[in-house]
Amino acid sequence: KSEGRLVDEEFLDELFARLIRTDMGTGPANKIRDEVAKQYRGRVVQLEEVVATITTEIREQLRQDHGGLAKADSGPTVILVVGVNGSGKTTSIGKLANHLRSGGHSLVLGAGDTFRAAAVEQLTIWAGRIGCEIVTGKSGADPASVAFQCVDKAMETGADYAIIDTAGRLQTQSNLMQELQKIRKVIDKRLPGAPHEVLLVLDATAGQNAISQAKGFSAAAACTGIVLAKLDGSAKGGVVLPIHEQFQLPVKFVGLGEGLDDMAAFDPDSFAEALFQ
Amino acid sequence: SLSEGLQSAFKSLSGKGKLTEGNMRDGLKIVEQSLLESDVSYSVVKEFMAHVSEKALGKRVLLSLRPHEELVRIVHEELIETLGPVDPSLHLKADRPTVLMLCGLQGSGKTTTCGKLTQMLREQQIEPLLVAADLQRPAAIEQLKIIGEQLGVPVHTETDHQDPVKVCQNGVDRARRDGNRVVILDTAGRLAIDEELMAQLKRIDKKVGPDQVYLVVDGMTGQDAVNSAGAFNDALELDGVVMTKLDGDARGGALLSVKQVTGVPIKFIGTGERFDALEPFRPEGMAGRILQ
Ligand SMILES: Nc1nc2c(ncn2[C@@H]2O[C@H](COP(=O)(O)OP(=O)(O)OP(=O)(O)O)[C@@H](O)[C@H]2O)c(=O)[nH]1
Ligand SMILES: Nc1nc2c(ncn2[C@@H]2O[C@H](COP(=O)(O)OP(=O)(O)OP(=O)(O)O)[C@@H](O)[C@H]2O)c(=O)[nH]1
Ligand SMILES: [Mg+2]
Ligand SMILES: [Mg+2]
Repeated sequence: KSEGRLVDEEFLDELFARLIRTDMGTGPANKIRDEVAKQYRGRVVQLEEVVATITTEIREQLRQDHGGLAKADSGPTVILVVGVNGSGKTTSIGKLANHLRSGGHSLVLGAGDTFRAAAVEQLTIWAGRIGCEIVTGKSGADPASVAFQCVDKAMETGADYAIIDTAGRLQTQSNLMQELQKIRKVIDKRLPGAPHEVLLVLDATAGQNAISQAKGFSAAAACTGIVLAKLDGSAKGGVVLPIHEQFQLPVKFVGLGEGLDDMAAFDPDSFAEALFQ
Repeated sequence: SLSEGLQSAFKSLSGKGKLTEGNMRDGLKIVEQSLLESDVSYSVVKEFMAHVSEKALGKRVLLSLRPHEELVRIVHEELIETLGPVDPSLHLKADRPTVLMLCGLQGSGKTTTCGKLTQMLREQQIEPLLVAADLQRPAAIEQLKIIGEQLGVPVHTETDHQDPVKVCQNGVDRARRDGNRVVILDTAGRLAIDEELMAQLKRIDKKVGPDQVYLVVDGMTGQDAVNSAGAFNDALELDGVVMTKLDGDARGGALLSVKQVTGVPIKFIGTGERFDALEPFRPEGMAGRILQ
């Protein structure tokens, strides 16, 4: 058992460094540092014991309102997927569709990115690998019309789920944020109450800008959950903590690789544990 | 803003304009927090602040009539010096094809940047050969083919095997035969901690010997920037960095992290999805953004 350490400025700085490295941000890191200083200053403790206490508190915070995927009362459950460029939306849709298909559900994908080169081709390949229907439009087509047709097809064929892909965009692009609002409206028009789930895909390597992303995309598309992609890398994804606190937006899934099986339901326990490893 | 924060911090302390070392250390703390809020990696902030503190705690600054302005100036200058010097040249060879290789984490903007570099070269009357070396992501080859078509440049593709090293070698050989002045290798995104894929990248580097290796980094990257940039630099000895998606409101602290850890020039910044959205990097522009 290693020697205990005096909780002094050096100890607190070391703790602060570990908190910052998770990408939780200065606000939460300072708050935790101050609480530890208040509780332990001048005492002799194990750094790992303090980290374990912090981990438990984070685990508790994340366990609240940690719900699963939404389910419509009747008709297809419509899932809209949004997020900034390159965050992992299209790949996450492939993984989610695969997961639902393995659970015996039928689904229709909507290739709603009608802008980026080979975006439709990319999702079409995933649909082929999973063995599910996909609705596509011409290049440059109105994404809202693809969304409409996807929901329409899902209703017509009695599919359990409709998952709609959208083009990457930045929360600062107001015209593209308006486009998301329009897509939502059109979906709701075809099936009142839809979309039932709006997933914001966040790149785990993102820093504090993820908070601005959560804010902007929530305002435009009323996000209901987060997919934290690329968590198989060295980035910790700690920014979901201030996002959870500020917007009550829960992480529903994590992306753990580039293959169809590389997705898992969010587990607050293992996530909290991994933050400080 | 940082300047306002420092001004109010120092104002409340002494009306005579003379600061103690302790007062200045409080000011330095504010600067440190601001850099962390901008996503500069912790270890980079520490090193940067050590240089700044050395200058800020000198007699001249403490006795100045406007200490908060002095501190902002010192930080600004230190940032400009660290982010520079500037080098937007592609260092084209006179007598043979120049080989540029783009690498980086998944989704950072490599393939799109290939298009942007192509546009830049076309404006200099140079037609590059693009090489589709991402054999793994669905429709990656198709994506580069479409970009090539849109820009009117040839794209070398091979779909009958799974070896990116071979595709790159064949692409460079083809450029030599066809007389292309530039070849751009678009590689697959990969994790810096993926040993197998980092080894593959090293093999391409060794076999093909690119003249310029650019790391393409997402402008909104957080603390992990030091880890990934460090790993790519250790593996390949980078020649430059391209930072993308800076058209958003990310503060871009990863720029300082990547520059500090690799020491290689930030060549260009990406400011949009279209092919004309690539600018030569200017430290002054980014310094103000990181230090808001
Ligand atoms: N390692 C890893 N890579 C991922 C993960 N999710 C996605 N990727 C990779 O990230 C890159 C971008 O993924 P996409 O699904 O194309 O991202 P996107 O958000 O649809 O991108 P745009 O449509 O261009 O905005 C691809 O190379 C994916 O294979 C993940 O969980 N782990
Ligand atoms: N707003 C903005 N989007 C960009 C910029 N550069 C690239 N993108 C977008 O980012 C997304 C990912 O770009 P890609 O070029 O596919 O990224 P990549 O690094 O090749 O991805 P992988 O091959 O999967 O690793 C696309 O939606 C691009 O249009 C930029 O500077 N600004
Ligand atoms: Mg996509
Ligand atoms: Mg690519």
